[in-house]
Amino acid sequence: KLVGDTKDEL
Amino acid sequence: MNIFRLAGDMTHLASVLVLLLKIHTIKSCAGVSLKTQELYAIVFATRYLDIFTSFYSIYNTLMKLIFLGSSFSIVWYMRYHKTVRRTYDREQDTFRHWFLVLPCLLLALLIHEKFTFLEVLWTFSLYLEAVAILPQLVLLQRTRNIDNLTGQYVFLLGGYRGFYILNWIYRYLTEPHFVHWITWIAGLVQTLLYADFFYYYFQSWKNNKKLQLPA
Repeated sequence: KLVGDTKDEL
Repeated sequence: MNIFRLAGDMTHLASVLVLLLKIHTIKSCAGVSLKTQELYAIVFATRYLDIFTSFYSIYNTLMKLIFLGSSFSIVWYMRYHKTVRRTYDREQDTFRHWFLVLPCLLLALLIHEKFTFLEVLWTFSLYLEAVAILPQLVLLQRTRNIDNLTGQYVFLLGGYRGFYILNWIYRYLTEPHFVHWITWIAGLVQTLLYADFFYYYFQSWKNNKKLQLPA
């Protein structure tokens, strides 16, 4: 889910 | 990572560095809203709680530390530094920003993607960031004389969210499952709040006159 997740955004 | 998001992060970084530079070099925070800075410190504190639990990339972690460090040090300067604190116009910066925190918290408890502690606080930080600039915009309208560093700060801050909207459009078009209504709507509301500031900023820049916001 991390790939499509916005959690990789600041 | 795409060019829009990188441009957004760099613009956001520039906005906090412009502000820190202003406060550190001229030892003055005239025209800067402490309320907005406190709201931003809360935004970063509640958004980056996962900094210890989930590692995504060096860049991601480094930028989180920079944003946390800069927002808290700006608040520290404005509250406790003997010279800077005297230049804070407390009478003008009267926006009751706690009235922004509670509705954002309630909204995050109602509308979120997952009902977990981290996710609710992360969603809260999105809603709070959307409105965090309000005390600063109110202060700018009150003090009317906008020195160009504060104007640049608000301009860059608005620009960063504008780049993020382009980033979300790009990711929606290129990544099949990338749909995040909460992030998109909060980000759009935030950018719209800057719209009138942008209008007056460009007017003053085009006519090469001092930036004056209407009362």
